[in-house]
Amino acid sequence: YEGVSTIKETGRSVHEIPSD
Amino acid sequence: DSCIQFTRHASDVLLNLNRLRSRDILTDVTILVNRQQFRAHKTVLMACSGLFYTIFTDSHKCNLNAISLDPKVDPEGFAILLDFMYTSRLALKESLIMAIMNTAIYLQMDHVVDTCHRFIKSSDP
Repeated sequence: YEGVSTIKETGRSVHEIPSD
Repeated sequence: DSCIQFTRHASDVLLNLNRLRSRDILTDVTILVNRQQFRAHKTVLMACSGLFYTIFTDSHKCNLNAISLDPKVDPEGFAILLDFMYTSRLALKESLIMAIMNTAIYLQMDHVVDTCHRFIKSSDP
């Protein structure tokens, strides 16, 4: 990723599996 | 060109793996510690512990669905380390610190052992 600008995304990245 | 880095991806995935563990979904091994049983995912165990890495990379042992640990291993210490593997949080209770450290030595979790050493040193008057 050298030379590629990186944008930070701070939100959830995947779905949330329910606890039960 | 640009790249989007999801900064909480690792912790989001780990949270989901822990939810799968708590619901016993796709857990593929039972760890027996004295008389207590712990269900877990081999991939998570071997990603966190040198001992489990050695066991599950051995072609004769990788298909085992139950592993008995040394009877000297403390189940409470093991439970804390298993929670750490799935949460990145290590609950260092003073009353259990030696059990946790000895279990971490046995499981070959060197970074946790170092952390326990530092915790003991910092608690020592």
